[in-house]
Amino acid sequence: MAVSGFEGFEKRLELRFFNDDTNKNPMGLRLIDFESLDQVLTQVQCTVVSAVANHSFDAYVLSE
Amino acid sequence: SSLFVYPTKIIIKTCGTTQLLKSIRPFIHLARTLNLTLRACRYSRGSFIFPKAQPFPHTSFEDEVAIVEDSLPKSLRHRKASVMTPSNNPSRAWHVFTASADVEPDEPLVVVEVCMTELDRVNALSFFRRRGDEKINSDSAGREMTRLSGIDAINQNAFVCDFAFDPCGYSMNGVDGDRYSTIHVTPEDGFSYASFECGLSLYDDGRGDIAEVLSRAIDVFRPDCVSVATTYGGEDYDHEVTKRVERVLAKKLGLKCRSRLMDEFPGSGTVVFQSFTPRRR
Repeated sequence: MAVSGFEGFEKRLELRFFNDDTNKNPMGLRLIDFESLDQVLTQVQCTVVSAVANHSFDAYVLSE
Repeated sequence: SSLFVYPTKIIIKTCGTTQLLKSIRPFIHLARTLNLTLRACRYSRGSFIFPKAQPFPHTSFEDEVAIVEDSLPKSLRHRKASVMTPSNNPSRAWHVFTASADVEPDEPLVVVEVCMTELDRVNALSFFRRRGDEKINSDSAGREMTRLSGIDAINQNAFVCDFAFDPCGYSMNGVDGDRYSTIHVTPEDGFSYASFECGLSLYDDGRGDIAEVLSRAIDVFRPDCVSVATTYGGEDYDHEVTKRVERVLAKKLGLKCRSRLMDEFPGSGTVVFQSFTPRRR
């Protein structure tokens, strides 16, 4: 927690990958298991507090 | 904060003093286990309200860029870092670093990132948990905040996944086909902040779409200070979108566009950064 208040402005990172074998692996990054995602988020100092998914992507609300 | 995972794209957006850049290497490694290789990376942020509270390397953009560059494979040859600084308000700059393996950008979505401060105090009250509803869990309280604030009207086709923090604060992700949207709110007076982000396409009157969605999102918070970063990751720059954004903010909130900056990023498209403050009365 910042000394005088909670920093609002966010940091945003986007990583895009080549999709040369989506025929073989249409789910792509969505196959990353939750434990692995959670480990990465722990390094960032975040945890998942809510999640939703549809046929296109997975969306997670995080908390610091 | 939010994380979105598409088959070939990961977007992670965090606030506070998180160590976001530490996620780059592990994500690239996890992707490699699925035979997916990195094509492009984009890191962006506004200007921190409390920069001294940020841990290294987020204390300076130069340090951030050095850490990001060090985390990326050499194949991402086309790189650029830019700090888009409004001449009238240097403390509200937009920081962008991009790296790409290809010189041609290919992201079909246009991403609109809105940062709002000095939120309307009455509207911001929607994002405080009410005394006596401590027994309601964060999901239910989040749903109540979504309804109370009118966020559910921004895109009525979207499924909203929301969460209320304690004693105040709010986050939501919207899911609508392959379109994502996200809102994060810090309602406390003195450093109130709200962000709204969505990915939109310019086809099928997407321009109108952007203006309409932006109008509804701004209406929820009625901020006194707004910045809008529009990223064309593959589409050509569209001046009509820029004009509509300025028209919406002028009409809805009486905000005047104080600065309009544009920059090109090799293999990663074009970014337009507009900043708005109230028209002098």
